[in-house]
Amino acid sequence: RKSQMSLDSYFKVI
Amino acid sequence: MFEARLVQSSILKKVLEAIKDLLNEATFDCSDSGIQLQAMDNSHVSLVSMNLRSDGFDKYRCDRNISMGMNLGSMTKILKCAANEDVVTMKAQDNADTVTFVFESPNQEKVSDYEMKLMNLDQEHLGIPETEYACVVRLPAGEFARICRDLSQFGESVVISCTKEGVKFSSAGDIGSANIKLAQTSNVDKEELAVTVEMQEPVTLTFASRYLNSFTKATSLSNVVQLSMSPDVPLVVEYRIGEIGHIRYYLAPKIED
Repeated sequence: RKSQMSLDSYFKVI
Repeated sequence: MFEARLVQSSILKKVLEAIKDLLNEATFDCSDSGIQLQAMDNSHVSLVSMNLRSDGFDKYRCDRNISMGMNLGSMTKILKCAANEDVVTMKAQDNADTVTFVFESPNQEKVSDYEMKLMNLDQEHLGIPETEYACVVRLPAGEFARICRDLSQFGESVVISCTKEGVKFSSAGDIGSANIKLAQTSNVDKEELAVTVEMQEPVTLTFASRYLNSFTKATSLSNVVQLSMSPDVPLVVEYRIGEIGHIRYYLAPKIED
């Protein structure tokens, strides 16, 4: 089973 | 004062078509260098990053940086009022709360202007690190759209596997499974028909087909699409916008629990 990652885990808010 | 004139209003229509599936509203950041837009969809799974360079416009003036929050549904209504061959000009005063779209017919006999209210959008900008991708695939944009459409019938996910031989797209679900393999084009006569792979190491990643399908709304902007992938990082799907800029979509992968 795969789960969808969020972009928040990869890119930082600036 | 901000003013940007584009002889081909169809470019702006296509750009809007390419983003309105993912976003309800977006901020257009205008500066001396051009117009930029960066926004995530509500679920923070995908991000749209668009750049239109000022030198790609037929006339461009931006005295002070302005950020214009636009409702994309309203903008779509307005751009539907432009004929494809119309010349479009976007205008706004400094600190304005409206933007004006002026459409001129090629013979100048019909001139329309539409004023749209701007929105104050809370916007989070994301820092996207410069990344050397393990695989960069270029393929005809129409072919990619077809593959995404065909595979979305099978399952919610599409697995993209890239090796030096080519790229494979797979999906599986209740009715069965599907695999589409594209080999690298051996001799390239026309670049827009070629499939090319630049590979440092093979990559296999899984993505939600719904988002891939949304990205293909940009197909009319470019003959070629570029997919950039590295293990465990978001996919980048890039379409060039003529000689004026690009639209990039970032999509977070699905990973094993």
